[in-house]
Amino acid sequence: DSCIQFTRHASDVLLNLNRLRSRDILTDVTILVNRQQFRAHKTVLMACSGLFYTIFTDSLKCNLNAISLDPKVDPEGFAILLEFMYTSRLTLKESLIMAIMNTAIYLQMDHVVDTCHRFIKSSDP
Amino acid sequence: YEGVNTIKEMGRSIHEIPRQE
Repeated sequence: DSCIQFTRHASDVLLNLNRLRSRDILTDVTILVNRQQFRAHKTVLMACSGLFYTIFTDSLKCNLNAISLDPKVDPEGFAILLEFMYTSRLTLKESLIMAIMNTAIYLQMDHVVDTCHRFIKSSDP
Repeated sequence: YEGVNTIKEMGRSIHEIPRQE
């Protein structure tokens, strides 16, 4: 018996999910951040964020098709974290690092928060 | 992502969804 592992399968699946998002195929929720709107797949949001996991496992909220986030959330920070969810790449612009970290705290993305902390400490002169 | 300094993070990136609640 043999087993073949396609080592790039996970990243290929993620790339296709991101293609589905950009073509708005089977996206099932709109995330409202201040006046900006982001279409996404609930399953991808739940897989990446503790906050969305809690929201969409709540039987009263799992059928919502629009979620407004706290107005303190920065839309640019959210956009960068949503891109990270679908690409595994976190773009850290100097001017946005705090907005990204605060949004990751809000979204309960602890591993991203820890990584941002380490990045800030390592880049402190 | 050309021209961007890319740091490879080998650690866990996201939470783990429990097998059951």
